[in-house]
Amino acid sequence: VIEFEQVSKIYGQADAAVVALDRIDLRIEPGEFVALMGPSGSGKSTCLNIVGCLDAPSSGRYLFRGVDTTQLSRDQLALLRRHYLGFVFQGFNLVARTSARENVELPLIYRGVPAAERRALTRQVMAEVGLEGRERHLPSQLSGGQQQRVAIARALVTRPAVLLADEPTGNLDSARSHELMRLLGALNHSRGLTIVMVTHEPDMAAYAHRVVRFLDGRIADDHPVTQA
Amino acid sequence: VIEFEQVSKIYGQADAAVVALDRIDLRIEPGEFVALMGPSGSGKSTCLNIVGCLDAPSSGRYLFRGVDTTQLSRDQLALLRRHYLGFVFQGFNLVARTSARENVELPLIYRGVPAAERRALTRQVMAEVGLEGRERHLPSQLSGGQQQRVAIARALVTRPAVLLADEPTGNLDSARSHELMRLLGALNHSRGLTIVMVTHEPDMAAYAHRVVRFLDGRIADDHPVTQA
Ligand SMILES: Nc1ncnc2c1ncn2[C@@H]1O[C@H](COP(=O)(O)OP(=O)(O)OP(=O)(O)O)[C@@H](O)[C@H]1O
Ligand SMILES: Nc1ncnc2c1ncn2[C@@H]1O[C@H](COP(=O)(O)OP(=O)(O)OP(=O)(O)O)[C@@H](O)[C@H]1O
Ligand SMILES: [Mg+2]
Ligand SMILES: [Mg+2]
Repeated sequence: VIEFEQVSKIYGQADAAVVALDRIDLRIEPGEFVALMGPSGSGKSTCLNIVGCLDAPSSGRYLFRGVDTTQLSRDQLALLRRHYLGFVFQGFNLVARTSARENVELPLIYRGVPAAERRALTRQVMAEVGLEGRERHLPSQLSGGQQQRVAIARALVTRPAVLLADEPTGNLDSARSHELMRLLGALNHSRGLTIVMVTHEPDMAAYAHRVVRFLDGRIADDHPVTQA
Repeated sequence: VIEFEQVSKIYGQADAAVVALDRIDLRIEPGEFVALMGPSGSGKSTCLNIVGCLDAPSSGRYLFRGVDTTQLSRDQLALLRRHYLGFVFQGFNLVARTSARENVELPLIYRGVPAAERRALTRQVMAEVGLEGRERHLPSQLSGGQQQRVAIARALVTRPAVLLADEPTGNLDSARSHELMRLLGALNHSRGLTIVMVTHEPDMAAYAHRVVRFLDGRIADDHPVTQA
């Protein structure tokens, strides 16, 4: 469903140019659970942002479900994101003056889901990530890990076809992290949710089927996870 | 140097009241390297914010170097922070439209350090965290882990007496994380830098002398780290 053909991403120009991605070839099938790993600055978030149609390659092609995204307009890309993708950002990107529940509801509002159904879906997914009792809190009234879980709930509430998660356990303690991984594993297994997850924690990558390792904007390694 | 006497922190009121900290007693001596661990929402950041004089207890006393901080004015607290404390926030808190180098320089400007000396100190500390070549980048042009390292450099540039770090390796890969811990360990050992570090990663806590475990706003455990 996700195909990178010689994708490069270059920021800046001339001497100041930064090659964030360097001719990446990558193919992810529906239902796969893939972990992206690699050193800080190696291109993981840049890769995920392009997969999520939040950014475009400088060169090469990115085909999503066979469609060449580099040929789509901004509106078409927005529609694609809305219907197929859930994104957990490395920095959460919650709306500040909006309650946790309203943050989670947002993608459903964009899809025109009626209020009663929105409430039910939101309540359910917030319970899945252990946020009962926090619905009315503003992000500033939540701990770092609670904010992270609001971001995860928001990405899952539309039951997207593809979940893109950028360091989803960075602020979670071990118990919460494994809890979340079991949830993602279950959604992947039972609903065929395709998951592309950036993580620097081997214990979390162990829940994936496959690990792709980045180094200096290139893919240095790509192999299945051997079940221990 | 850091003394909590029955410190409580309560947010909200009545039914909506959240007891973030529940009568905490804690004592940290100069030169100690202490890790604060515990589940998401257990009170770690709240505790660190009070230690850093960024927040005040609802009840109880916090003495810093024998001074009762609950008796200090806002200006006196600001001075205390400026002279003694370096703080790495869970969310980095970098200034958006300001380059990495200028972000790092900021505490030195507040201390009235002359420009030439500022440049030298900044260059040195940015090299210590592996950010050479990134000085002119804006936060938005940096990876998550690079932003985190700017935040760490900014906290260290004044060579504070006490470093307070809230999940400083949350966005760093394993190699960078251990590199940072070795740096902090060296500063603790060679300069007597007191370090209070929130982390949920046992591998990082292993660099500390002592681990304090939080649970539901209380201290559940407090013991030295046994050298493996
Ligand atoms: N807008 C930009 N302008 C210039 N350079 C950029 C920009 N965005 C990213 N970069 C650079 O591209 C490289 C890759 O960044 P990216 O965020 O993909 O790394 P990452 O692997 O996610 O790192 P981390 O693990 O630290 O989050 C980095 O060196 C970064 O500094
Ligand atoms: N301004 C606030 N209003 C209401 N509740 C708050 C506020 N700030 C924090 N809390 C609550 O206080 C509790 C402790 O928060 P704190 O940020 O200290 O947790 P933490 O241990 O740092 O968690 P994490 O590991 O997720 O960062 C949490 O349950 C949080 O929701
Ligand atoms: Mg990243
Ligand atoms: Mg916290």
